[in-house]
Amino acid sequence: KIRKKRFLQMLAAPVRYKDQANQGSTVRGAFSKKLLKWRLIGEGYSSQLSIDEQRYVFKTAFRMWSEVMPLDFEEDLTSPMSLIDVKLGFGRGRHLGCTRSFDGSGQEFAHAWFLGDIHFDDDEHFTAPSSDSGISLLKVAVHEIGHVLGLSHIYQTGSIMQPNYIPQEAGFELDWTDRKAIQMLYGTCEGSFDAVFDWIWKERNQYGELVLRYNTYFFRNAWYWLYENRKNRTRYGDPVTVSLGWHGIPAEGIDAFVHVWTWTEDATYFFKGTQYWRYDSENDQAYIKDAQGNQYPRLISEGFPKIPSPINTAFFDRRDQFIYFFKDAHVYAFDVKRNMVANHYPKRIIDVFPAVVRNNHPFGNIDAAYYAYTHNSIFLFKGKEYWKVVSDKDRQQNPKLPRNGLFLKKNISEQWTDICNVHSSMLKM
Amino acid sequence: EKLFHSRDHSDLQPSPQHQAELVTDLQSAQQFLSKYGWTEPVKWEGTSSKNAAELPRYGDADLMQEGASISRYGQEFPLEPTQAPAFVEALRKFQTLNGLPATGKLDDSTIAAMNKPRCGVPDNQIGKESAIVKSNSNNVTEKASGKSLNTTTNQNPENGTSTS
Repeated sequence: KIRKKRFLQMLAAPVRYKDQANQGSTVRGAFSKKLLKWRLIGEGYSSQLSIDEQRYVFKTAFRMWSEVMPLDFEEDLTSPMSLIDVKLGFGRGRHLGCTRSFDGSGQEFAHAWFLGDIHFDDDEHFTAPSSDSGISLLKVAVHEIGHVLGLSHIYQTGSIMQPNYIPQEAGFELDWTDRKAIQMLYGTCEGSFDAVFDWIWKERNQYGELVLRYNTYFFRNAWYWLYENRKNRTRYGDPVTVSLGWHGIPAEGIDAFVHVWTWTEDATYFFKGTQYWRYDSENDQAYIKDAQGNQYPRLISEGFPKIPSPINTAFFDRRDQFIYFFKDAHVYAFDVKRNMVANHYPKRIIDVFPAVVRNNHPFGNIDAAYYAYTHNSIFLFKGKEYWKVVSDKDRQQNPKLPRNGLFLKKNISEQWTDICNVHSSMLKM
Repeated sequence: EKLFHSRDHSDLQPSPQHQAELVTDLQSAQQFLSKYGWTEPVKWEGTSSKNAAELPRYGDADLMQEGASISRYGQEFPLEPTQAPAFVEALRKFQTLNGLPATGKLDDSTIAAMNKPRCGVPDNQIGKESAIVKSNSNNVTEKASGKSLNTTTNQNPENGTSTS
């Protein structure tokens, strides 16, 4: 078993990175697999918490790392032990065949090995996250998992990898330092999206004035993230399953989201396949019927005549009040006032959204089209990259730019950071 | 059982027999510094039988350096000058990274820092970079005032900048 484990560890590809302080490079090992299996071993249960509590805490701890790095973790209760990547257990003094004894209550509370196992000193008073006293098992577990993944101690205020235990504050989360440290080893999260949009909502402020607010959402497969633009990260605890947050629309594989917003109309639509749904934000669910009594979902061909389906994506342009539907290499402009496709459409995407730099263009099969209020710009997403559309403001600064031109492509992960998958088993905690 | 009186066990008392030994003197401090890789990096392998073994043992005389002193019960005791530069250097490093004055003297605050609950993984291991964060920084500045070694720039977007 030891030989096998060492062999698997040898497969972990070392990652070279620039040591920015010294301009040298350091080889550091990391797991090369994308999915790691973990288990709380039967002979290593704590005497202080229920087994379910222990497993829940560890599941949460692994998930917290998974939310910021391109690695998934899965609790595996059935595979042979030799296939388990990380085994966790509690012990006192001499424990679990470990060469390092624990020292009793106080001082050391846990230890872990790079690419290996984690042991917790059961002489410590570990408590669940809901408790105000004792040592937070969650915080310790997150720290030790950091070692397993390849992190050393970090002497930085706020870092989970500080060597000393600091009592848990309310809402403990991974620090920005920790994110970057683990991403130095494993890279950042990347991937395509099905739909990206800003969801507008209204509320009254303290003066009774109606104010408009928005939240940014990224959809992929059966889950979604809320992106906190001011903090350059996703909401803690995301992704969430689509079905949990959005009721009455398909649970996965959304093609497009459109917010038609004019002086006379304010409607949000989800599209998938040949159908579409209108969403009722007040009741937080899809409408059952439209104003004419037609049941949702409706066929795209009925609600938007001459628009093909399925579509790749779409967005509503408030400047000309057209919905731009993208399919393959073409774009259809749909005039919502006249309820018909605009004259001279469909057109090639490259003609409506020309490349600013020659050949730097998605050409077709756009994944998502997104108007961002944060940036006052339209973005086209394809794969891991995006193109920003030339805005009116851009053209004021540089009149030579083509109208609706596409700037050079960039990585989505550079602009919207840390939008990371988690294992499907973690979508329901 | 571990003694408790509250319904939710929040006042759980550890058994006296299972209390960890604290750092109290030069020798235990030396062991602490060796154990966690401050004297020299530690080879940290779970399968190694040598790892937990013997730490280099110094006599008290070896640990003393001219000008060094130990603190017992709040007093400092000047020592006879002999050599243990490795120990003093390790102590200074530890003090610096823990936000203590880097005096090389084993005072009460240093002992208290050593006795804080901590992770069992050594701070400095063979083959691993030191425990100083160097990300997003061109320099790692050691501040003479004894403040913690930190990155000199903070690009944490959570600290203040907001978009319109």
